[in-house]
Amino acid sequence: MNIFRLAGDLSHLLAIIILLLKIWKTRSCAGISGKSQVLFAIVYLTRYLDLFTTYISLYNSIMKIVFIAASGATLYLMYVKFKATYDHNHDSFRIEFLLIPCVILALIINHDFTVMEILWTFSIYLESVAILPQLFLVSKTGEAESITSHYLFALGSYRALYLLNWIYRYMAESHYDLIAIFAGVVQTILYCDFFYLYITKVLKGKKLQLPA
Amino acid sequence: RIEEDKKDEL
Repeated sequence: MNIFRLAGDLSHLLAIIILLLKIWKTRSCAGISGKSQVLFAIVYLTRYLDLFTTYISLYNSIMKIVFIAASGATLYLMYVKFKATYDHNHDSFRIEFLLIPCVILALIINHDFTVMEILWTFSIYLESVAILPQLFLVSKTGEAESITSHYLFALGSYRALYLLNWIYRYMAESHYDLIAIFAGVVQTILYCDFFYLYITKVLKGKKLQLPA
Repeated sequence: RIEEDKKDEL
């Protein structure tokens, strides 16, 4: 464990908590893409299957349980409890266009052709594009509540911090994983446009307005 | 070597 990875995990945890609080407090999931949340749930379920087979550390196990539970709770709040506030017609990204390529890519480019490895690889590829429906929703509505932009900033920062973690691990332990790094770079690049808007607008107290 | 220690990341 290193400071970059710890900061990344805490940023990820913060993002998930911000989202849950936003939906719970405002009793509304307006502006949030349910499709992205479905993709994140798939990412966690396919990546954390080893929760029951290999014990790495208490931290590792607890975080995996928290991520799976929080994503389940978010889906429940969005699709059951506050279903009426779900923005169906703006949340229209075709997630099969993300799922299918990720499955194919995971079958072609992976470290090992075993079930666990393919699922892990699929999860890594899917996570890199899972935010697209959310960014698509923000672009369609043209704006985002400030709490939603804080959520996106924390979520984007998590994988950016992981990139620093991978640089550190390469230098300190000569450990690297090109699949995770490549997907992490793609994932972080998708947030760049949002990071620019967040820093130039939201941090100055303005609302996140995308140029029409 | 990469295999086992890759899985220690979330």
